[in-house]
Amino acid sequence: STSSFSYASYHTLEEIYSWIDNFVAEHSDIVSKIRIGHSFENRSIVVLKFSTGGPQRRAIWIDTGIHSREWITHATGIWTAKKIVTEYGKDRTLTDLLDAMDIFMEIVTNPDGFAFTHSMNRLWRKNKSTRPGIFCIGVDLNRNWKSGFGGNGSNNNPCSETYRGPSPQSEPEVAAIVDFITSHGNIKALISIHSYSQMLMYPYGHSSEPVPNQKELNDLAKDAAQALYEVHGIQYIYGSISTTLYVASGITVDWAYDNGIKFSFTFELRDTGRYGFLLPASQIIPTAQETWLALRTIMEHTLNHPY
Amino acid sequence: QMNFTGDQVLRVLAKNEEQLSLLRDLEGLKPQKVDFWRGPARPSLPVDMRVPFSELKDVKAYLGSHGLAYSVMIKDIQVLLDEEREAMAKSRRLER
Repeated sequence: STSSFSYASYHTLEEIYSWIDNFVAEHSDIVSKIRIGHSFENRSIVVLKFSTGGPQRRAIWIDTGIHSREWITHATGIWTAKKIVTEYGKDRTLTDLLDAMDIFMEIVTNPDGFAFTHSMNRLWRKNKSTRPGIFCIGVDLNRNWKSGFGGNGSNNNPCSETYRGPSPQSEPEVAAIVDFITSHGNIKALISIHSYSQMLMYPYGHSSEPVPNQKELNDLAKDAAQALYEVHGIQYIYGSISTTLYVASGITVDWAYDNGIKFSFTFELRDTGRYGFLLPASQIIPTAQETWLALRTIMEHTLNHPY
Repeated sequence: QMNFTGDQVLRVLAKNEEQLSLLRDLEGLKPQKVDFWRGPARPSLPVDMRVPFSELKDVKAYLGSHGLAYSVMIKDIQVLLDEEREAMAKSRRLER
């Protein structure tokens, strides 16, 4: 049962996967589990599907944990999944959304890396892929996408934390998402959640050129950041990735935008300079609560602005 | 489990592009030693980097010699990790 699960605590991969199974069993009318692939070390890559019916409906994609040491993102994803089922039928916006669209959530996007953070190195960021003749392990999964691959803000040195990998989508964790989203064909928003720095950003990362929908994305980011602020008074800055944070190539949201997903956003969750990746568990619920309002704002806009 | 006793996270505030460039040089000078939690991007953003205990003296000397102002964001990473592990264990007991 998920009733004894503490949403205010960090959990191992096994505990999260066990929670997912129980969660799906308890809410089988609205949630199902899809295995979209497997990791380099052959762990299952699992997606939760929230749906009230109908095939291939318009959908929203949310992923957390692509950088394995960013534990607050997995914890926020779990809380958010629970929030979706508890708010359906109560929250008008979410109910309208789920009556028309599906939500897909990938809570552990980098399972090998995440398991490694629990067993060997809490501060591991990349996946765990190895290649013959290469000493260093792992690829930065947020530099491995086929959009601006190999450009500035990524690294061709396998020992770098931002190593892009040998080729676009060479990593099974990335390829699984690409295959799933591409074959689905009706994903209208993609939100990739990272930590930390308190930012909400949209494409591009690989270029400082504004995207064609820059104004709409900026206005929406502003509204989402404001909704987030109103929960606990936490301020997020917002803007394009390249102008707000840094130039980064081969990243998730650039790929999403270039593949027709207009509402592509990435979060950097709490904090701004005290704990970094080691955010205490006591901040999981507040972080998730405020993130939810921002997510809800983006999801509502996606529902009301079909394209 | 890797031990991070004595490792620190330093927060550096670069004043200009030249200072950012000096921070980027650190990656080359200390390959795989300095782990940028927030990389050198622009002067308006702080740079956070995890420095192993064994490299602390060198890195702080490098920062000081180039006039790079810094503060200690996390004094001992292992202390936080121990607290985190204890909190998880406690929660696991309660869940059971």
